[in-house]
Amino acid sequence: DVMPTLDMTLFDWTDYEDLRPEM
Amino acid sequence: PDPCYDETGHPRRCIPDFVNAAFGKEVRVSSTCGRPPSRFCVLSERKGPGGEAEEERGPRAASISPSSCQVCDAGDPKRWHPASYLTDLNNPHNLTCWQSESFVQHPLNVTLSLALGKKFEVTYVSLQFCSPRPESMAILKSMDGGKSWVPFQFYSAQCRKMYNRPNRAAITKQNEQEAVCTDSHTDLRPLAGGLIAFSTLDGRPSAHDFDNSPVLQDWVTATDIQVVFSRLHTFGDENEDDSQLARDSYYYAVSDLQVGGRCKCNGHAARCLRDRDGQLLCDCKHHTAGPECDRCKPFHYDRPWQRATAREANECVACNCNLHARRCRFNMELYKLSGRKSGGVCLNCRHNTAGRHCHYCKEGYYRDMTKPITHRKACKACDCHPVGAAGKTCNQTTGQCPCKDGVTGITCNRCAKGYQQSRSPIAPCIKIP
Repeated sequence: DVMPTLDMTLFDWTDYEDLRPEM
Repeated sequence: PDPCYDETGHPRRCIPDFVNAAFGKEVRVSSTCGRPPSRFCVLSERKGPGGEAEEERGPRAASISPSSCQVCDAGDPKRWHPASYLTDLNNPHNLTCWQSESFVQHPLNVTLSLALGKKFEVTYVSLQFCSPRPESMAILKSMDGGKSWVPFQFYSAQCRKMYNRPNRAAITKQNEQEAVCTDSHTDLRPLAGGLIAFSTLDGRPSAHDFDNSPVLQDWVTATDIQVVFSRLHTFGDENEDDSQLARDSYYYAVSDLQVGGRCKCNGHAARCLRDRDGQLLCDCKHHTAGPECDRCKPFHYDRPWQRATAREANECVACNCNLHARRCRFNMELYKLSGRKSGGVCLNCRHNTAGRHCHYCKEGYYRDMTKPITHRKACKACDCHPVGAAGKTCNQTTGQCPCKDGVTGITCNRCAKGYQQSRSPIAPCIKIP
């Protein structure tokens, strides 16, 4: 089975704003 | 066929033809008769009753006397003796002579300066005289276009007094690059037609092993030749009351100045050519460059430049950069470590390559094994997932990015089996309970 690719919209960046990649 | 390569295309030593490097070149002289017109007289043997030359008894003057006085006139082509006659065609049946002003005597010198146009390896310097040979003269060379001069050879009947050098000093391996003074070739006779020929290698111990003697290779190298006439031969009659006739008989006159040698190209060119500015340059082969093929062409620095020998062409070798760099430099340490085979280091590897030969992919890229390393797309970006991967650098062979726990895929962009996506970008995949 091929797993779906990570959905970037699901991540909560509240505590990690400085790690958030530019998309 | 190119003499710098054999029948199979392999490089081999090549050298320009042996020439008289002085022929047709301008010689700058410090003194020439004829401006204003002046009288000169030719010395000749006094004949005995039977027409034969008298035997020399007592003073030399007893059998030699001035005769046949003529006029030197720079305004009359039949009576001029310009410096161009030194290096024109030397026809023994019609000798043309350069001639100095009369009685330019020591401590005054008369000099002849010849610029060869570039470095030559000089085998001999010869002068054929129309006058008696000088009592003292020096041959000098320059290796820097006439800025500095070093002596090549001295000729003098009084070596110590004139040049502060011993007569006919022995040449050993320790002083092969020194000028010698000799009293040979300084006899008054012949009164005309005498020769002085200086062989640059004659009597020098390493001459038979010239290929392996940097000292002698340097010794024979010259860009300019200078001849300094230091002292005229006289009979001592020039200061007598009625001495004008004698003084008019003492001068330097030369019919031919030759500089035998080869255009210096260090074994990497078979000829010298003139560039657009008229400058003489070697037609360099073996991936060499420079006026004397004295360095390697750009991008051919994989081994150090060397002069070619009879056994080995020592051609310059291109750096191996797998078509990813245009520049490289030589590193002696790497060259020694490689067993003196390769010392080239590529500079500014392009197409995301790295290494001294641009032979692997730089950080953040991996090797696409479906393409040869010389391909401009041989290195592909890792493209590691910004959240799923633990870093940006992938395995340079497989392209596998380092994945966080529970993440899988070449670029770490999926959750592994038994894991599901979380909301935390720190742990993007968590085990399914």
